[in-house]
Amino acid sequence: LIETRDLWKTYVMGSEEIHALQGVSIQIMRGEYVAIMGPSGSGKSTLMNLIGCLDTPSRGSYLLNEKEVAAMNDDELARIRNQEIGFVFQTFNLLPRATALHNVELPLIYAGMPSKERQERARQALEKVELTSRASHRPNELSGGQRQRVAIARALVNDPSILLADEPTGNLDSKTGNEIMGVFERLHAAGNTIVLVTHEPEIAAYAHRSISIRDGLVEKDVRREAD
Amino acid sequence: LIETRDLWKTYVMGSEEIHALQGVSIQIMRGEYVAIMGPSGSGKSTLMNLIGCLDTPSRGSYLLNEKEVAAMNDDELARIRNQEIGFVFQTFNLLPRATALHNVELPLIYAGMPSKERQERARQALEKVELTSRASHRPNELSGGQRQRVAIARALVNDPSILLADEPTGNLDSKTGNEIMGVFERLHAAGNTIVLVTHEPEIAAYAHRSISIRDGLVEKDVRREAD
Ligand SMILES: Nc1ncnc2c1ncn2[C@@H]1O[C@H](COP(=O)(O)OP(=O)(O)OP(=O)(O)O)[C@@H](O)[C@H]1O
Ligand SMILES: Nc1ncnc2c1ncn2[C@@H]1O[C@H](COP(=O)(O)OP(=O)(O)OP(=O)(O)O)[C@@H](O)[C@H]1O
Ligand SMILES: [Mg+2]
Ligand SMILES: [Mg+2]
Repeated sequence: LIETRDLWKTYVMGSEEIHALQGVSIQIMRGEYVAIMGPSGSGKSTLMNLIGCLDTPSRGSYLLNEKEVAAMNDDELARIRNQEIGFVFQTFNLLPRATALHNVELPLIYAGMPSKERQERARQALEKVELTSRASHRPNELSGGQRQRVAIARALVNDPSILLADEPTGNLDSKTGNEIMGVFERLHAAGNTIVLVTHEPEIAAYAHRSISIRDGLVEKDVRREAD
Repeated sequence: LIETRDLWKTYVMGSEEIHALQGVSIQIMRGEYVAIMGPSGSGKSTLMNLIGCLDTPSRGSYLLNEKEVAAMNDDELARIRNQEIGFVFQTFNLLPRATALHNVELPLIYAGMPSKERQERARQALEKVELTSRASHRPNELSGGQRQRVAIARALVNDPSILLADEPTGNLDSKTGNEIMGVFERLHAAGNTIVLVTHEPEIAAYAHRSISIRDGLVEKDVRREAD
């Protein structure tokens, strides 16, 4: 499903080169539940942005469903980002002037869904993250963790086959965090693929496999015994 | 030092009233180290913004150094915010077009420090959070946790007597998070006051007292035995 081969991402700043990824080769099969861990600045978000087709690598290749992403045209990429992948950003990336409901509706607007069905689906997604009472609030009228949950609802609303979540519980207390992990578990149990960046071991424990990144390289890749 | 009496914060949205705080009365003495915990949306950031003189209550009173904050004029409030209080925002609040170094210098610019000394102090603050190699990066050229650490350096640069940190380790791996807690410990050991919002019990364990907030009210207030 997801295969990267010697993936590099280099940022050039003046005379300095920063290698955020220095040759990452990983394979993730359909239906896997993978946690990505590692120190701050080690390259986790960079890797997630590449897997999510939100950025292009400097070197190396990335195959999604056995197709080279670099060879896809914009329409194909947009279709994959909208229909197949749900992305929870580390910094939420909500539209500041839109309500929580409208933010969650966005992927369905791009998918061309009629407005009545769209609103109903968006309300259901907000209910899953327990934010029904905040549907009409704009992001600056929500708490930090509530914004994060709106970003999670938006990533789930289009029933993605691949969920990419970058630190989805960073601003949540453990009870709310566990409720969100319960929502992810149901998505995974339905046969979908989940890749989750986290720095919290108790959140990584929900995954079946844990990849550790350090300085832009894969340091460890451990599957948990089936329990 | 910090005393709130029956503090309320109410947001009016159309016909709806949201009581983010419903009568909070707490006392924090100089030199204490307090953790504030509670579910997402319970009112922690609202309370921190009031204690940090960044917002005004709807009802009740707030005394800082035994002076009623509501009776202070703008100059006095600005002096307190700049000289006495260091604030780490849950959402970092960095200037997007300024480098990490310039963001950390900001409180010193307001304090009127000459530029050579200012740059030196800002570099020292960045060194404390291990970001010397990223001083020339703008926020969008930094990882999530690196941005958080720039926000921490900016809050510490003016040697505040009160540090208010809202979820300072939400985006940090445990090793980096513990290093930041080490920096806070040194600030506290020098006799300063620390108030820390966190949802991570291992971070709250650094504090000597833990206040739990639920639905805008104080639910629990526990001091750890001196150890
Ligand atoms: N400007 C606003 N207008 C309306 N409601 C608001 C506004 N700001 C905050 N709220 C509401 O007030 C409540 C408390 O918000 P606050 O940010 O203090 O929570 P919190 O405890 O910091 O949560 P978190 O742990 O998720 O950061 C939330 O339910 C939120 O929806
Ligand atoms: N646009 C950019 N220009 C220059 N350097 C960048 C840019 N974006 C990221 N970096 C650098 O690349 C490295 C990896 O960043 P990345 O965001 O992937 O880290 P991360 O593992 O997600 O960290 P965190 O856990 O703190 O979120 C960091 O050291 C960062 O400073
Ligand atoms: Mg990141
Ligand atoms: Mg908050």
